Amino acid sequence: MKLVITIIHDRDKNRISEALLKNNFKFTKLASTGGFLREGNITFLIGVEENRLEELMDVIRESCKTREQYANFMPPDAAPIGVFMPGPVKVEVGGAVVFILNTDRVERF
Amino acid sequence: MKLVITIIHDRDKNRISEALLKNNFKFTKLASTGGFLREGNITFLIGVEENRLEELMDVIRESCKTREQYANFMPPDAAPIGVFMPGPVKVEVGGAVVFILNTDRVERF
Amino acid sequence: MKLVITIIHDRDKNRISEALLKNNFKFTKLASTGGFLREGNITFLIGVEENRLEELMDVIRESCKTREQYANFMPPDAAPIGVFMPGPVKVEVGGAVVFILNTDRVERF
Ligand SMILES: Nc1ncnc2c1ncn2[C@@H]1O[C@@H]2COP(=O)(O)O[C@H]3[C@@H](O)[C@H](n4cnc5c(N)ncnc54)O[C@@H]3COP(=O)(O)O[C@H]2[C@H]1O
Ligand SMILES: Nc1ncnc2c1ncn2[C@@H]1O[C@@H]2COP(=O)(O)O[C@H]3[C@@H](O)[C@H](n4cnc5c(N)ncnc54)O[C@@H]3COP(=O)(O)O[C@H]2[C@H]1O
Ligand SMILES: Nc1ncnc2c1ncn2[C@@H]1O[C@@H]2COP(=O)(O)O[C@H]3[C@@H](O)[C@H](n4cnc5c(N)ncnc54)O[C@@H]3COP(=O)(O)O[C@H]2[C@H]1O
Repeated sequence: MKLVITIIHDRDKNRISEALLKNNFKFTKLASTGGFLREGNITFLIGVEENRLEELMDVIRESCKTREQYANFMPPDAAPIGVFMPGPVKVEVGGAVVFILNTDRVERF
Repeated sequence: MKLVITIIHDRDKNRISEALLKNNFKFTKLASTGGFLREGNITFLIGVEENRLEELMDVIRESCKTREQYANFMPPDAAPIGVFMPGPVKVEVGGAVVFILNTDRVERF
Repeated sequence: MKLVITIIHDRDKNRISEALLKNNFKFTKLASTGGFLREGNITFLIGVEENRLEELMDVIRESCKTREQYANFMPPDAAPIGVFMPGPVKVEVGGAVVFILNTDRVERF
């Protein structure tokens, strides 16, 4: 079994949950925060049999769209010393970053 | 060292925390949500020396009971399009799913 | 790519976030709780190219100081049966515990 850890944009969370349910993938959701934009996102843990990994990747790819968004980095008073922050900047967000890990062993009690 | 990631039913969270403390295992807890029943559960991260892995598995097995529960899947208005949801269904919950990962290296600062 | 999972003391969270941003490391933050002291801490997920791993370890080491703190374990009524808890005890906290995992594959959609 592989453990897939994928970080999804908040906006795509319902779409991907429904797609995973429909395709009978088991998963767990954890609320998380992006390091750069400091916006809420969702981290999914998905244990998947190796022979269904490609199918899972298709489901993730299809349900997470990458798009552009304007971002205000920091409220002026919170800008950290030494990190130069310009005005609103266009960043590409959404989409998904997917880490695929080998598991040594998986048990169910 | 192995990194054990285990998802535990909310009801078992105190029982397993006490058992881990009593047996001197170090751990971190993360609030999470089940994909299917959408109920709160707990994800534990447990870094454990390889020679204590079986002992840890015993502790997890003993503290998490599997039992049956009735679940209402979706409030009628939230049911996603295309996913057929029957009335209350009996599912087996509780218990634990345990992912055991190899670590490349572990550091403490 | 390696997936680094590191658990940081709440007090160090801003310092390490700024250091990671400044050094152009991408990361995701998850609120978590310590098993022993039951205090809030932060779990960082950091996907990093292998050739920047040592640099990342330096950033983590420099931004997380280990220090001593007095801890009241349990409010008297919450002490679990069978676990002996003395009065306030000095424990060493802060710092960071860092798990470095191999990834099989990483995708971005
Ligand atoms: N130093 C930088 N300079 C310029 N632009 C930057 C940047 N760091 C991030 N961005 C941009 O901002 C978007 C949001 O990043 P954030 O860190 O808030 O939210 C991230 C973070 O939570 C997570 N993530 C991405 N790469 C990661 C990694 N290597 N390790 C851990 N988490 C990662 O996925 C979310 C979405 O990432 P994604 O790459 O799609 O989208 C990123 C990227 O397009
Ligand atoms: N497609 C489906 N059809 C019929 N019944 C289904 C189902 N998906 C889940 N169930 C049942 O519902 C229980 C709760 O699932 P949930 O996803 O809310 O909560 C799950 C989820 O958060 C996590 N989990 C289980 N397997 C996982 C996996 N492969 N990857 C990630 N998380 C997993 O552990 C919790 C408990 O799982 P457990 O297997 O003990 O118990 C499951 C299972 O008995
Ligand atoms: N059985 C015990 N007896 C005496 N003292 C004990 C103890 N368990 C923990 N401590 C002390 O209390 C500090 C806080 O532990 P806590 O579990 O709340 O918070 C921990 C936990 O959330 C996480 N952590 C540490 N080791 C871990 C591991 N092997 N697996 C998962 N999480 C770990 O990092 C946080 C800080 O750990 P750190 O080692 O720097 O600092 C620890 C340690 O100095």
